[in-house]
Amino acid sequence: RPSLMNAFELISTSQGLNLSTLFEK
Amino acid sequence: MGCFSSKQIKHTPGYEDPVLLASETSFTVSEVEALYELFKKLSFSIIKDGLIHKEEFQFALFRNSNKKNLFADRIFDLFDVKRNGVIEFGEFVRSLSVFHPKTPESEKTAFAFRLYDLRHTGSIERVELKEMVLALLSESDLHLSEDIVEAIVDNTFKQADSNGDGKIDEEEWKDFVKRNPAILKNMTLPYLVDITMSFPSFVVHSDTSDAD
Repeated sequence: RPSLMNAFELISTSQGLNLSTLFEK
Repeated sequence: MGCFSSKQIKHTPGYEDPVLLASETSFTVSEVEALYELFKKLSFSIIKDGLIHKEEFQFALFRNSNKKNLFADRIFDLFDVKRNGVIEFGEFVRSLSVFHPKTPESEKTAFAFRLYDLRHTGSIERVELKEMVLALLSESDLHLSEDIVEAIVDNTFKQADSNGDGKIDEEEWKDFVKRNPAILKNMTLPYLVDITMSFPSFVVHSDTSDAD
């Protein structure tokens, strides 16, 4: 049920917060 | 004139001593040196001045220097401690240290709070949370009805805003994160412990004892 989703958990999946891509060659 | 010494080391502007940076962060000296290799790669990718500009940061994250993204903007702003529009080497290392697996959860929690406090008011307001949810949905091409977005924000606020004043203050945030540790998953980058393998630095040091 989408209404039970935690908004912060949802936000934390943003590509803009995924700094691991900085390490890709 | 053809008379350059190969030993002459020219550092990027704002370069700081790896020993000093290692003493202030979770990194070892050789990890800081490896980060310098990564930093040089990023900071010379478009505007070749040894400073990471927003376009270069966006390019590194999205392979697109023009891609606007609320969260990438927030990260960039927090990394840009001097707020002069660029990320210098010292800022890069100190900020990335928050993402080191060895950095205490409390530091990660505090960083995430500042990240999500979009308007720097000292609390995360409902309108900010909704703005971030909408930004995430738009970035992911997910379409949810207004009612569902409101329900997600309401539900999260019900759990996090324990005194019910319509905003999440830092104490409420700490408590909420403790109950929902998955929120901090993206605040740890396992890559950082292998950084010396990914970006070997060829500087040889007399003291390489990187004991914990």
